[in-house]
Amino acid sequence: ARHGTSSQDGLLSVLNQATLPLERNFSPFLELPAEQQTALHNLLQAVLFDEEFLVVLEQVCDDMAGGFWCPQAALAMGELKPPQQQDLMAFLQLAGCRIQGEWPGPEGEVSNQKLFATAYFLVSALAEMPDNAAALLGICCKLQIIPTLYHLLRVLSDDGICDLEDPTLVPLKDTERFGIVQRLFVAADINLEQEHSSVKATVLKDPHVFPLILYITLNGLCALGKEH
Amino acid sequence: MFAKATRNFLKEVDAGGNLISVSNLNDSDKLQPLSLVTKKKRYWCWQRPKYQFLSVTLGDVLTEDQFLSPVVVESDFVKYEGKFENHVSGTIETVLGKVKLNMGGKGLVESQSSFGTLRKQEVDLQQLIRDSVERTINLKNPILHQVLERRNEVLCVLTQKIVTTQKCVISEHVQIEEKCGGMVGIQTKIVQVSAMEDGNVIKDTSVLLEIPAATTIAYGIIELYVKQDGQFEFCLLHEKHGGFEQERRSDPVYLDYLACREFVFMDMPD
Repeated sequence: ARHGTSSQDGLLSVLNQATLPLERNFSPFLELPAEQQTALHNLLQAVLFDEEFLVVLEQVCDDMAGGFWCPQAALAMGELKPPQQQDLMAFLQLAGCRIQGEWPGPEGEVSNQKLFATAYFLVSALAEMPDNAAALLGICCKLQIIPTLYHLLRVLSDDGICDLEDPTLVPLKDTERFGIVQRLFVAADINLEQEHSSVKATVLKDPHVFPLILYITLNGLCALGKEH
Repeated sequence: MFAKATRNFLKEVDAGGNLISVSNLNDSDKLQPLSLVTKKKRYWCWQRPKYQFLSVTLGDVLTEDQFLSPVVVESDFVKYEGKFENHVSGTIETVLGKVKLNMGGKGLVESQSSFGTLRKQEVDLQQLIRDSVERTINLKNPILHQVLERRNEVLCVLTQKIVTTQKCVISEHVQIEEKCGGMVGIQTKIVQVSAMEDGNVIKDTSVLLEIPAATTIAYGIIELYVKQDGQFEFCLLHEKHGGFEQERRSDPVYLDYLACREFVFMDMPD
């Protein structure tokens, strides 16, 4: 996303354009029956508050995708608590995996490749989020402001400014709520400042890959939360 | 917790990403100079590669009667002491269905982290390159045979490691912001590392790990490019990638590597 930009301000608009095609790629979530979509959404929301579970889930998805099972995955699954193990199985089944036996393993297979790739894509981005960012994202889910945050990124001008009078952005007028969002964005190397009736977003100097990850996670959670 | 502490340490001292943090304490003693490590490429650009230690060194997999004895240079690396402040405050009120959520709280956590004095052990690369000329890897070695069977894995050799010189304690502070019996709280986990000099004990922690001196907390590798006849070269420049010259079998996989990559980025610039 650095190509063709001369300033930090330009990075967000380039990232915005570059990630627009992702909306279409999350379509397998939108095509799910309402019940399945809600179940997957609820499971992922719980995952956001459980760092250890998220790490194992990402590892299992990775092995499932590659068709190769490394011993660490089995070890990590064994260390999960029984409710977490149940959630893991439920997630994989909802995401299009056919599990043979009690555990996911080499005998299992991906029956719905598109859906699984979409779910794994989102899980992999969540797993790479910086410390505590996933939990902050979970809070934003509970507050039902994920669509607001996604809209915020989409309507930013080239200078990184958006108008808080935009009806979709109204929830951000609340100072405390804005504080939570600010912390989430800072964790993803994006600084948010409220200026009168607008918000100014700037990418921090030398950002890591976190702004891209934030775009992806917000996009994915937004698609999955449509029905919810 | 150990993984988080070593990762945080590298954030401070290795912005360029040349070093890799050790995730499992159990792997620490497997990391010896010239140890072989496999690097698994991942599907998407934000995913960190996965590394697996093979419990053998480069010398162990050379064809018969060939030996390598690396020259290891040890030097001071850094004395790592960090002070972190985490100031959090906030109140949230919202309605979720019929349940009203109240959440908020204030807190200030100030913590210091220190692995103490760290040493670096580094293989003399010039010497290694000179010694490796005309040497060949035995690709029929059972371990390498298994690596070759997998897809997207590169053979690497460990050339440097960062070790502790004194006992350290890693502790985790769990901080939950919540009030008014709200159902949701922001839970933050702060990992703190303390070098032990006078047998000091940390209080007010939920989990505590004591790691011994001489524990490897980070390491550096060089990828190998292995030709079909077993000759190999070190990939010394960033642009040069390792791998195996021979063609891989086209085994069916559950989710095709390229298909998975292209699934999302087919319309995106690289």
